[in-house]
Amino acid sequence: DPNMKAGATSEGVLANFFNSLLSKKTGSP
Amino acid sequence: DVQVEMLEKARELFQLCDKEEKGFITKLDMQRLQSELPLTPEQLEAVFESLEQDNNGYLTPVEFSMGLGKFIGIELYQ
Repeated sequence: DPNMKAGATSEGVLANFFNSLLSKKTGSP
Repeated sequence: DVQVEMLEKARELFQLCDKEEKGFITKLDMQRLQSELPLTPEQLEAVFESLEQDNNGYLTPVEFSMGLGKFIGIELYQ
């Protein structure tokens, strides 16, 4: 069920994604 | 203005994903980030799918910004 998969995404993975991007951005001059 | 700052940040992050500056992000672009981010290809795909609004296979700057806004808790593009 693709909907279940999308639901399992949840905020944890999104948070991980955005936090990683943000730290990558600030990590480089 | 927090919203302007937010959009500026979203634009910068979008560019990190859209390395070829196409103006949109594909699932493939997203999966390529696995070498730079501590996420699995499955997780990156899940992120793509949760950010994408119209299921056309492209993630636009607007969709990306809305996703970031939702994550931070700021309403963008009402």
